[in-house]
Amino acid sequence: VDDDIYKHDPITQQQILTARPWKSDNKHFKDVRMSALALLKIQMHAGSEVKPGMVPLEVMGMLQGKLDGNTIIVTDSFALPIPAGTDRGAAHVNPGQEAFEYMVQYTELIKDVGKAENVVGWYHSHPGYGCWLSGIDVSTQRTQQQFSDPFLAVVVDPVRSIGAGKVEIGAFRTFPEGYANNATASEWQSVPSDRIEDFGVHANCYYQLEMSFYKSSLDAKLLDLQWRKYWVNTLAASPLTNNRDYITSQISDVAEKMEKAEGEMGHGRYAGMNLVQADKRKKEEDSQLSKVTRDTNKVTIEVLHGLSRQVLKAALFNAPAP
Amino acid sequence: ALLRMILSLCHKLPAMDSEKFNLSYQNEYHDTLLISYLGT
Amino acid sequence: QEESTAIREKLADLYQEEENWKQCAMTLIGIPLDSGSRALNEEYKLGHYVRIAQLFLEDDDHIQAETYINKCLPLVHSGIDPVLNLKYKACFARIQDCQRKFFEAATRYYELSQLVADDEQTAELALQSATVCTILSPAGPKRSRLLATLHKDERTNKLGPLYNVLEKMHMDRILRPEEVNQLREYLKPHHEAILADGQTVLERAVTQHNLLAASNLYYNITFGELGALLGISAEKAEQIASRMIAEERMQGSIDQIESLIQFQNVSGVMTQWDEQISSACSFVSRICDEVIKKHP
Repeated sequence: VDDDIYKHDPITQQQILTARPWKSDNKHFKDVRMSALALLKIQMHAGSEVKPGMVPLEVMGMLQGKLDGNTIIVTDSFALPIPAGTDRGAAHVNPGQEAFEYMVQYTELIKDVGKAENVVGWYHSHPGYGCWLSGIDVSTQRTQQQFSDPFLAVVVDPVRSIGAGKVEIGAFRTFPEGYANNATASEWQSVPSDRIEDFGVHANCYYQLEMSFYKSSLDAKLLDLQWRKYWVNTLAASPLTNNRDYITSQISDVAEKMEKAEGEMGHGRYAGMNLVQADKRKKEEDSQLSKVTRDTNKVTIEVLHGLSRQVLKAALFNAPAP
Repeated sequence: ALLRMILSLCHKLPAMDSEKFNLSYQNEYHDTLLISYLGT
Repeated sequence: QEESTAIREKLADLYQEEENWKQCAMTLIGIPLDSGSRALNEEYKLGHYVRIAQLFLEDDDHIQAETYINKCLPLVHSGIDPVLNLKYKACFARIQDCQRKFFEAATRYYELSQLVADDEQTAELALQSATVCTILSPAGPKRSRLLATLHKDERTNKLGPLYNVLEKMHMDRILRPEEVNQLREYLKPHHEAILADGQTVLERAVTQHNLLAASNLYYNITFGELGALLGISAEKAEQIASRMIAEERMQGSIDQIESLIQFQNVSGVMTQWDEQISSACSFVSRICDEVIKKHP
């Protein structure tokens, strides 16, 4: 709980905006602190387009907040109207003209109601395929960082949030075009095979920031009042049942990746190759297979989590009366 | 009144005890174990 | 032909003033539209056929009206006069209403109510017709969606008793006979027609709705009880239920030996389990609150 963070000092903010330290250091911003309110609104907005038996749709919105040294503080968020029929199938969601107009109007109107925080970024969802930036996302974010810095990109995965039992969310900033980022390989990500190209090609164009969350004492009180609803719904939830489509898509994705890995191994074995190449190929196959193995472990562990909840519930509520 | 409430709570348990439920539960259980077996 | 057409149109106007709809229509039908000598524009033809269809509708002859509204089909396109377009749509909706295609008629009436939104009175009339036809249309998923659309439309809550029935149907609640009787003032003669099974259109629609509402309330029920709940005999309840299941407008299975209907609760047994657990946990919470209240 942190109430001081809610105090807004426009002079300090203006000084930071004038100094623009991020211009000289591409990795100036290292942390993000997001309010519980913003997190809830983002998760609910993203989750609103995930309906059982229907293809989940991407959503998009803006972040409001302020700066504090190397930290971007996100205090609130607001959804953007994405016109129905917008191409939302690929790993990007393009705001229509309507969304931009809405954003401009919103940022003007909030000043009238005394909300002093500026827009400090945008968020969008990748339902079911993890938190990273696609090619389109990278170029959108780069443009924003060029003209509207400081600007943060947040990606949330509402489908995996249900599977993992916690909000799958990531915050990113891009490097300028041509910046040679000798990044350490980003930690392993389970990315569906139909998006792996998009993920691989751009992985070095951006970096991930550490995320932490805060809430006000009022938020804490309101969330406590929700405690009963929370624990009743948690005990009465069946992720295995609710997440059936997602688990199926994960299993079919693992199967596809295994086919690919097997194909490459088979191909390498029969085509004549010299020793050096064999060694290189061996490494490649291992990395292919090891990625598939990690994806499989992830799915298996999530599914076993779901099952263990069912077994606990059966033990708690179905055990014959003593 | 409190005791009556507690008594009616006891009547709510076990939460479900029908042939159909046991079948569905076992199905889900076996599906999950099969997935973990496949994963292994 | 020009003179003959002019005389006929004048005569038709006179018949219309006398409200002699049939004669008026017959007079207009005598005007040749497709003879080679006169080149008539499509809009004139469309207006002519729509007027004849309207006259037959006034004369409660929806079969003839349909004949002439079908002649309009090749003439209708986006560029026609908006007023004529509205008349055409209104005619079409009324014909479907008379043919007891209530779901299609309701959809068209609702579309009309949005097209004439600036003319409050006409819009209200179209909305009222849309609501009545939705209530009369066969219970099932399609009707539920239309009920939800009408219920969300803030104009409907000015429809008085009609809105009450609309809201209860949307909420899947059972309709009481007194609520159904309030509907009668909104019905047209053909809505009160007696069907082959001896029920009126309204009674059949209400019975089917109540049956669907009962399927949300009970996991299973005997036909005797169900008949008592619906105000019909056990046999009739079984007949209507079996037809709705066969038409996939209701999920369930019938055990004729036991004279029992088992409603197939779509949500499935695992979801019911979660609901049971949720209610048990909420109960624990309530008991804890009571204990804390008595022994702080």
